[in-house]
Amino acid sequence: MPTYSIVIHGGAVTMDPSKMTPDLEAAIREGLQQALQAGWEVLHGGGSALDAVEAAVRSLENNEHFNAGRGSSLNKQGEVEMDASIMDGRTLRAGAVNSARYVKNPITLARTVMEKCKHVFLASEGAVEFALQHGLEMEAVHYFETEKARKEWLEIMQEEEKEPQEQD
Amino acid sequence: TVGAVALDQDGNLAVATSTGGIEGQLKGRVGDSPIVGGGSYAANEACAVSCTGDGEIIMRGALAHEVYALVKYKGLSATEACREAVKLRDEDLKGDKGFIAIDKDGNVAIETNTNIMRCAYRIGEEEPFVAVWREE
Repeated sequence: MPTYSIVIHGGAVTMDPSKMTPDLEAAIREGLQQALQAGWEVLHGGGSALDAVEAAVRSLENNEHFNAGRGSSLNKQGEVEMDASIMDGRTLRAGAVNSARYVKNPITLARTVMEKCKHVFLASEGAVEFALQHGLEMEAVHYFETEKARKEWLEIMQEEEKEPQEQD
Repeated sequence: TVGAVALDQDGNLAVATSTGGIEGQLKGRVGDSPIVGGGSYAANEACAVSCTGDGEIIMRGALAHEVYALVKYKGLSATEACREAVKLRDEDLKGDKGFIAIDKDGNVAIETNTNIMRCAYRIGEEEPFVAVWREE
């Protein structure tokens, strides 16, 4: 059988190990296993690398323990804005989106851009309109926001408020 | 940030990268993840690469394309290329960097300078590997 393989990541970071609780670590491992399995099944069944990476990333986007899709960080206004890209090594075709809101799976939007748009990269409202035009699954803002992200956002905002104001 | 790279049974490579950005970022901020050659790159003749870490650093180094170029033009393995990209101009590009890659022969690479790299891989029907810490 020809070689096939898949590698996934759920983010690299330098952090205090004590912040990684056993429960969180277990949840992350389970999420990685599920995403790997989703992509591997595509490859094992003879599917394309493109379908495999999309399946794996969709799984991670749907898991609140990873910073993408559900569980995304919040910007300064407390909003979720998501970026994604996909690229086909066979053809060098690519699709990308940034600052997309409401779209459940930004990676599928990036793939839709790659396959159904004359452009490579769509941003913010344009990306969301393109998602709506192509019937992609959308979610309300509260779907993406997790308690953990909101707590971290509050901490950052409170820290910023402590800094002395420079205007008179 | 999350990402995936794969090689299928027809010898085709692909990459996907997705992110929710960074906590408290300015509205409209774009990281490396959607940038072709920044956070993602794939070409069948060399490798597929997905990046994670400090987006501004990865973008300035065009690090996904850097890994591709090191494999294609310098003849490095995916692991060697990712290792070089982690160290590339570290005096100017200091920050968290993590890479996953697969080359055209199905060799997998995972390299990072962080203590946490949530990752997993599976080659053919071999047992899957899952890790959270770099040392695993």
